[in-house]
Amino acid sequence: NESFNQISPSEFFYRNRDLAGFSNPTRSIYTSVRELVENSLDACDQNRILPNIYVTIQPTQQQKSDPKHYILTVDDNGPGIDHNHIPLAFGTVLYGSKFGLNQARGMFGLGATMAILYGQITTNKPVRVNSSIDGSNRHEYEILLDIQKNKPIIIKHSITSTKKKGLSISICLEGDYSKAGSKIRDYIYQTSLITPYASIKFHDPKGNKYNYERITKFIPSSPTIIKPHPYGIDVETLRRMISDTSYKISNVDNLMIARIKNELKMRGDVHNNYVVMKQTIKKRWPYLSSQTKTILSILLCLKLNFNQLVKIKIESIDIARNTLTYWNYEKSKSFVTQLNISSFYYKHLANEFKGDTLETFLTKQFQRVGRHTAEKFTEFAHFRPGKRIMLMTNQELVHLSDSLQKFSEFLSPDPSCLAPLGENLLEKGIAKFFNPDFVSVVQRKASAYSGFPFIVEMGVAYGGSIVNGIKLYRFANRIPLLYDESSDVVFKVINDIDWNRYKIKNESPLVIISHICSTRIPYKTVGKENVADRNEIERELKLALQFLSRKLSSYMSKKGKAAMEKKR
Amino acid sequence: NESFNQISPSEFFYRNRDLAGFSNPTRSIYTSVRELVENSLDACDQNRILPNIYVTIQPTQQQKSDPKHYILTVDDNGPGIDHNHIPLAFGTVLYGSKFGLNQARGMFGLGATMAILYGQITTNKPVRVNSSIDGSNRHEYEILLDIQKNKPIIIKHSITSTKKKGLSISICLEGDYSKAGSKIRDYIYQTSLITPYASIKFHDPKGNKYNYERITKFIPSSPTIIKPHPYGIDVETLRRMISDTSYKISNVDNLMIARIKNELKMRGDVHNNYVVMKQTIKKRWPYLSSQTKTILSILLCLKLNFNQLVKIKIESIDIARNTLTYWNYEKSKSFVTQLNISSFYYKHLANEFKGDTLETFLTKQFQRVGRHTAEKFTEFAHFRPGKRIMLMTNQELVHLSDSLQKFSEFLSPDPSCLAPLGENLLEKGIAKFFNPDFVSVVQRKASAYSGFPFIVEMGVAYGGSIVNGIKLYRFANRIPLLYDESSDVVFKVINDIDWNRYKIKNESPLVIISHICSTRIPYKTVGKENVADRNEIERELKLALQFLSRKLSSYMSKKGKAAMEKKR
Ligand SMILES: Nc1ncnc2c1ncn2[C@@H]1O[C@H](COP(=O)(O)OP(=O)(O)OP(=O)(O)O)[C@@H](O)[C@H]1O
Ligand SMILES: Nc1ncnc2c1ncn2[C@@H]1O[C@H](COP(=O)(O)OP(=O)(O)OP(=O)(O)O)[C@@H](O)[C@H]1O
Ligand SMILES: [Mg+2]
Ligand SMILES: [Mg+2]
Repeated sequence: NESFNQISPSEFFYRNRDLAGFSNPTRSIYTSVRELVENSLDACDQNRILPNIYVTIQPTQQQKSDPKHYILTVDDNGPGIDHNHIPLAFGTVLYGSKFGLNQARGMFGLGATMAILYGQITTNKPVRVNSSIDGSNRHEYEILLDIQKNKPIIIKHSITSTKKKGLSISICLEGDYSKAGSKIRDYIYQTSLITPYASIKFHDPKGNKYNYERITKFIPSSPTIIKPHPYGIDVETLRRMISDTSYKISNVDNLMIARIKNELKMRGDVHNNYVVMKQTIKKRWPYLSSQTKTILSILLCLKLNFNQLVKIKIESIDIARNTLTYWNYEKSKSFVTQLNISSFYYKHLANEFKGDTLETFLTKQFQRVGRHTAEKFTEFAHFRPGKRIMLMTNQELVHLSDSLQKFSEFLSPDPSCLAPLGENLLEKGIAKFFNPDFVSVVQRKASAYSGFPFIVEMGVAYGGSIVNGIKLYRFANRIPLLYDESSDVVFKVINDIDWNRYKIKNESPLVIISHICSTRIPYKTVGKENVADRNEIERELKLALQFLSRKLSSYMSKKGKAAMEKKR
Repeated sequence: NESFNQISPSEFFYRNRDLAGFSNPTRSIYTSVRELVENSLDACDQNRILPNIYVTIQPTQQQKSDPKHYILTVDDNGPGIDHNHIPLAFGTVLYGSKFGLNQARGMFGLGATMAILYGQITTNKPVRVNSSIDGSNRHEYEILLDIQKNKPIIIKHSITSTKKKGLSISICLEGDYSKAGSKIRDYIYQTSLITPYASIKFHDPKGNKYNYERITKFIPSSPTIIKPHPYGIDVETLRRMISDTSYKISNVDNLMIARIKNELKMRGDVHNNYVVMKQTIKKRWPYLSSQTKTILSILLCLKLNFNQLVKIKIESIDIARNTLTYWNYEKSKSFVTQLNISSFYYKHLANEFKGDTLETFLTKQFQRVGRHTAEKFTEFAHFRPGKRIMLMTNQELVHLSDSLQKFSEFLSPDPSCLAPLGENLLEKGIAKFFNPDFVSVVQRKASAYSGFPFIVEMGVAYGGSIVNGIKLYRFANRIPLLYDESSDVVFKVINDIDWNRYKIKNESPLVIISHICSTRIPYKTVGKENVADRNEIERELKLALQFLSRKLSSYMSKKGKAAMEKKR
């Protein structure tokens, strides 16, 4: 009596666009600027190109009042996108190139698509995407979204000639610039501060032109892709890692049989005599390749000859239960055979299929785990040394995941997959921007949550040109976060501090800056405006803030003493 | 050089489970309780069953310290789920029965699946679902999720006998009850307050049993499914409504040809003479059914005979461009033919395919739009009367959507699709719960945003047993919202009030209760903890709060005068 339905991800985000930051024309035009600028910066960063980004917002009808239709265009000098990928990249939700393990601003595969979707449902106009990957051919697309099916509809596609590489995307959407304007200008200004090697131009609807030139030509090295950190890895991730390392059974065909016979130096049809074949295999065993050994072991365990072997397909070998599952092509069904565990050939198979030892698995799969650490961990987790990962029961897998969380002697993560600002740049930037009497910054060592490395950087500034009132500036992966401050983990940490101890009141001229960078920021919302209170991140923020508040405290007491001196 | 990938929706929510409220063991066990209890209440509401819900949280190992594994079980006396739907309902993300247009707590099709996913990745145990829809057979399932493919893996399925209908679901997951316990108890208590006809039992890990008996047997009538309201309908929704009403071209087969010949009273093969057939059709035209008229019009416009007509499939008719597109089965490709617009039969086709007039469309598709309102609107939007909806250009469609937003004379929505508490129940509940000196409640008239009707109800209570400090209780569709208060639209509205004017200070004993019900609540997060600031909802909240603060203000001044009097 209930009618069940499945909806596509684009249909889900169309119905629930509030989740992605598209609740009203003010927020939507802001979020659209963000999504497009962040895509351009990511693309340039990944290819070590100094970014030149040009943002324009032009009303379609000058004299109407807000909210009304605007054309938002973001143009970059990045690598562009290969034209074969353009319709899917922009016309499909949950499709992108940033699902890997390195630091990037984008991570969901839907930012640009959502901006395009919002434009389409408010103005019914297709998006215009122009891209050149070689600086001579430029592919020009007009694309509409099939929202129910989550796929693009190509309205137009033409090729023109050009002299510059890069991507330009133009969306017609309903916005309220009178309300969103100051937030958009803040966003662009703060982005240029946190990305000092980027040049950003902004041409607003009123005709104003803002030009934020780069102040350095030094591009930080693009974050490398790296193995995950063992701390906090959950069971699902472990299972996938183990199955990725598991031995893949190749399909046996006549070509492979020919090769095997060659290795066995078998002549003619002698292989059809089971006893003779077994003797030949035994005699030549030390000289056989490992793939041949595996296939011959299967052959002998199943007591088949070559003609029979090509008629089946080995599906899986379960060492824990000593069974082999194969698909019989002629009978079109699967069979499960119990194997003789005392056979030499079964033992050989078991060795192939039981996978690496736990120590080898740890050193291969995770960053910064050497033999010594792996052995210490195996002992800590009460696994016997040499435990095979393919033989782990479900319960042992959960215990492994729990132990990875509790073991305290893993080295802190390799920070080369991250791109923090660095204390020097952070301090210089704060001094230049706020002109304070006091600045202190700190960069914490790399840490991890759920296998994802992260670094926390923080700064405080007091007095000088700073206006009264404690103000917080939050950044994540070099993106300024301007909304939903009060449900962000940084705000929570700041509120937990008893500022009176440091002689700081609500109206003190204090500025706090935080920057979290990670291979994956745990945002609370698809609109990427606030960070969730993951315990490990909260802890690092607390420690950074405690360090800075002690520095601030000693400055305040010196300042207090100096004022006392003056009075005398 | 970039490698693009598509990920499934379950993979997306696995990677980004912070979005759904599963960031840490404390929040996750709370969110899991919520998702399951809300499913049970929805199921009972929809079938007008007085809900008996039994929640148990039991640790798997008593003596360990938090966070640790718990078994969370929620058992209800609802209608159960047909066993064919169970694996998909719980094993697939974006699959559910609540995508329609009526008020329900659930709306995303992923709540229960996310709780199961979190359990699986922290404990590797399958979920246990037992369901009986007839009170005699009970289907028992153990299900694991294939997270990458977004589908269920059935581990076990058996049928036992039972005497009671309903669903029971049991998840083993890692939680932190020491931190989440008070929030979970608050949630259950507040749910029982806002759902006075539900009985909820809760058996907690420490062995405590909480029993919230129903205080009324009166179930509010289950909200009906209703047409959308015209206010705020976007272009995508309009397009889908129009294509749903568009004339569907039926496939012509021999059976249909036989029927047509019958209507034409044609004998033998006379139809193969085009001239004779045309005369016959003209003579019998007034007596033909409308489907026959349409097919014959196509036949004559394309100048085909019946034998040729069955070999093609009509794909679409574009009246704006006077073309007909058909698929030729023999040649396996599409053809587009220009039609003779002066032909009588073309005019007949155009009439069929140009769709309803705008006025008819409005009265058919939307609630509470009668002929008179539809004509007023058509004039307001500057469409000529009798404008055909299938002939609208893109620009006209956008203009229609804009005008639907600006027209102020639509009747307010039909509230029968909503289930508010009502002022009486709200006032009684507040009086009973807070025992205040002063209570005032208000229920605003139904309003709409983006076509979704909603009702705002609010209450304020002062003094009596209320402790010092302004406290806010938020509800949406009868769900208590206990997290992320400060990024909720209700909080924003309350903060915008200058409470000093009403002699209210930060430490005054004041309680504010808000309840928003809608066929779709615009949550900011998949975890359903805070509501987005949609302009229309914000406005209704403001007006409700202004009304209540005036009531409060006159109480405060009377109270002040009485205090003055006392002093003399
Ligand atoms: N300016 C650009 N230059 C080059 N590639 C781009 C550009 N903009 C988008 N892309 C490509 O299109 C893909 C989809 O972009 P989209 O914004 O929808 O998702 P995303 O950036 O991967 O993730 P997120 O939703 O977090 O933004 C990106 O992954 C990237 O590969
Ligand atoms: N206790 C129950 N009794 C009857 N049907 C249920 C029960 N729990 C879940 N269902 C069915 O399973 C479907 C999926 O539930 P799920 O919680 O994943 O999504 P939802 O409730 O539709 O939306 P949301 O994600 O917002 O909770 C529901 O739509 C409902 O049809
Ligand atoms: Mg992006
Ligand atoms: Mg649900």
